[in-house]
Amino acid sequence: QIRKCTEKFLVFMKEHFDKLFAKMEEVVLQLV
Amino acid sequence: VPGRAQVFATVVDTFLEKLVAAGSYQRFVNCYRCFYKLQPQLTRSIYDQFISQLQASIKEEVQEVKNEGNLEGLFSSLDKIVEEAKDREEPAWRPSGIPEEDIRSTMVPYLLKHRSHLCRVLREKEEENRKVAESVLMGRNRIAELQQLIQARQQAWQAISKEQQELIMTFQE
Amino acid sequence: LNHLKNKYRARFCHGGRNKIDLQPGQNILKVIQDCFESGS
Repeated sequence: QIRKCTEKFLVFMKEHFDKLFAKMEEVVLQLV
Repeated sequence: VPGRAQVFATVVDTFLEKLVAAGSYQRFVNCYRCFYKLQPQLTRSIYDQFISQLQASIKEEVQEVKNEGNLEGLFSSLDKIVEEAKDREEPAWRPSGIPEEDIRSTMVPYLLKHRSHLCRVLREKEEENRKVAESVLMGRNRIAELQQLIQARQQAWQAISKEQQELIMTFQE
Repeated sequence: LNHLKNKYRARFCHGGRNKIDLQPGQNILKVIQDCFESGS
């Protein structure tokens, strides 16, 4: 049950991480 | 205007801030609902540890990338280049699309400058050689003069000593 | 990290990214916040 919860949380975190990382890359490319 | 290094640091901090906002405690509890019901304090401390380790490892990773690429140094030199180019009106040089043209346009001026440098050095050397040759000739002339002087002195001396012999002969007779 | 590098070139080269117009004197912190806010 815990593993299922963890996978759910991690999938969610990874999605947000990728989205935010892409934004960070964009901003670094343009401003730095 | 903040330098690139500062902008980069701000971007990374904002990234972390948004990441933590996304992975909120609420979200965490939603995922671990049953566990949370059983152990709310433990859930909280696990969440806090997770978030602080996540942030620490991301910061560490970014710092490692910065050290590897010497980004601090590069950011400031990039700032300097942009600063220097501020008052430049016309667009910076761009490749013409004909590589040999670009090579020629950069190499020819340099090679011409180098050639004129070598010509100047050659002239200086030739002048130096001329001076040295001149002083050698002068030295030779001086030697020839001195040899003639020696010869003349020697003949004069021989003449005198010959006369001296004759005088002695005369007195003896 | 190779998968990042391959896609990176495509991302870096595609022109149509939403240009961040930085007005002189604009508060860069705010600009960065907005970039992360903009839901794209």
